[in-house]
Amino acid sequence: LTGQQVLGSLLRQLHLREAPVIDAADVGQLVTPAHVRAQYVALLRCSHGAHSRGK
Amino acid sequence: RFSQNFREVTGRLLVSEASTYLLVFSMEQRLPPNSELMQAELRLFQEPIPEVELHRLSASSAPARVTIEWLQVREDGSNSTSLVDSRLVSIHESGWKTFDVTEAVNFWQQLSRPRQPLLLQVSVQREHLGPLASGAHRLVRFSSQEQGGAAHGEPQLELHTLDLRDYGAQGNCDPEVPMGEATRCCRRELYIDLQGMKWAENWVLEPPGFLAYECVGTCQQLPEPLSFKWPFLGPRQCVASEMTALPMIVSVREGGRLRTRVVSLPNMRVQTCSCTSDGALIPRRMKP
Repeated sequence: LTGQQVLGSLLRQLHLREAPVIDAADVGQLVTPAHVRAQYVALLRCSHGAHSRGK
Repeated sequence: RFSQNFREVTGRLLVSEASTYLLVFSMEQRLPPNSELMQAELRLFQEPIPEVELHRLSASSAPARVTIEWLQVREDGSNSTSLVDSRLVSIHESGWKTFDVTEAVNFWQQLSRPRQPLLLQVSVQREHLGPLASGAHRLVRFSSQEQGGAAHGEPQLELHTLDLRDYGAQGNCDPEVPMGEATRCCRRELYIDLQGMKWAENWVLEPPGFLAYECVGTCQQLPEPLSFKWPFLGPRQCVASEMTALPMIVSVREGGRLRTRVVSLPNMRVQTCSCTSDGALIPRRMKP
């Protein structure tokens, strides 16, 4: 797995053509809401339990 | 039939005739632990047609279709069947007929313990329908256990397995041992550092990086007689057999405002590495 493959998968999921360019100052003011964090943690837990089959 | 958007189409039952056999195989402890099922073959002995009937048949009698289904009896008493193999057999020829029932055994392995015996339903049907079709398929008979012993052709189930202690992967790689040409297939740590990647700057918020793992090393190849038996199988290779998704928190612009979003990228982390042949059957997941 390479960083470029992660980027490709991420862009497909978000329906984007290229990586967005975001200013560091804008992100500095951004607060991750609790429900977003909770969803992330739930998916993390889930991904440790459920495996998908590869080849 | 309850929808107003569709006209009801009535079907007509043309034919419903099949001779059916139910085969029951006690499977517990038949498959060695830590082994991979390569193939399961059902062998049925087709009995010769009685002389009297043979004279009545034309030489070009249509073949009969033999279908093998795996029968699952659920806890609530209901049952379901899954088609595993189907082939034509000549009505004139007698002898051993072989069917591939690997999928049935794979399904059986997914049952929760204690597992019921392996139930295989064999049905013989006429191949062609219509006024000219003959009922010759009824003459196809397979020997049963009651007729006594393997010598008389009782049904047989052949299980071909590989010992994974020799042919499988070894789990996680030992970080202390350097990789060499002879290193057996294993899962090696591979850290993807997202913080260090220019494209991820300022919008990939979580995680800063993750352990993706990779499958490295070699696998023991099948001995010559087996690769001759299964010529459709490619060489055994060390591949990722189970993967997990990677959740991420990203910041995206929506309507001119920055928002945080969770996405889940499929098949990003290797969970298990296995030795497998290109062309090998991928076990179908049994429906709940």
